[in-house]
Amino acid sequence: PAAPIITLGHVTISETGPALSRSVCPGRIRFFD
Amino acid sequence: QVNVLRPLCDSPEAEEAALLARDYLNAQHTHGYKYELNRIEDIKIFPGLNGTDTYVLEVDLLETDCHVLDPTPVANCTVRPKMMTAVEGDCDVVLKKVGGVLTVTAFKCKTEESTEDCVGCFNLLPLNDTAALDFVHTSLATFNNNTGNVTYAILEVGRISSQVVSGGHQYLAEYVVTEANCTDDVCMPTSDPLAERGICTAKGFTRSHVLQCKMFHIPMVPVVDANSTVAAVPVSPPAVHIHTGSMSHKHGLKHHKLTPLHNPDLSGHLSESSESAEIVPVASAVAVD
Repeated sequence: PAAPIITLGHVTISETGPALSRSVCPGRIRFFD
Repeated sequence: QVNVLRPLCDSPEAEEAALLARDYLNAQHTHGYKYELNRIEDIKIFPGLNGTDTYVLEVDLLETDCHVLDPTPVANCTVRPKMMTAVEGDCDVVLKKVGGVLTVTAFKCKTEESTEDCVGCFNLLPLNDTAALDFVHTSLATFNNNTGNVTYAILEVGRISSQVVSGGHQYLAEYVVTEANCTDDVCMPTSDPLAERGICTAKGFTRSHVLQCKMFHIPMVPVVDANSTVAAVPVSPPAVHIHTGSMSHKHGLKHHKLTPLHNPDLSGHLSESSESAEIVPVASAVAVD
């Protein structure tokens, strides 16, 4: 219960849950890496 | 328990915040070049009371070829290619959204140049490189020989780089010129707010070079400070222009850096890691007549 809650779009997950949030950031590269 | 919203880094919400941050960071400068957004690294939104949200944004910015005095919108500027020694800015930016309006409240930036090896490429030189500055002044003389009765002086050297070629060191220099007041052989930049300015690019050798200058008028407004001293500053003057450490070209750095720190509210959302550890007080607002 003490774990922070991360809301991802319409999905609410625990920060200790699946690493789903890793796939949404960083965003696209506009020029070069 | 802390609730954190994590919108997609490429969501319209993140893009809106990132572009606002980009424009705000560019507006802090009267030196150097505009930066364009390359990537949104991360975004967190902390919902607050009364509908006030705090955005914490990490962005990667790249230096463009538009000087900050160039009126060209940054979206129309060209990002410098990597082989021309790209300069990158990594910034943490804190924004507040109140009543649907986003404003920047704090930021912290690190500016670095690309360190990739590139044989035969132009390499940035320190902005106080003696030989390169000789080239700059020689090319300015070439320019002044073709401007009729008007003489121009250097306001700022933005970039100087060199490339080793068969004839020796070829230079590529970019600098800002403004109309000058001359007495005998000494010319100083004029303080006339209506003076014409220009951004010049010179390439070649001291004995032979090509020069291109883009001239423009920057709207200037008079500013009166507490001592009634009148000075001219560009319209929409920078809210803050903090330089910490050895940042100016007098210290031999190779490029103009982004303002490293602006944290008037001592926001705890800025990350610990930074080149700028100290908190710098923000100058109070200047009255504009």
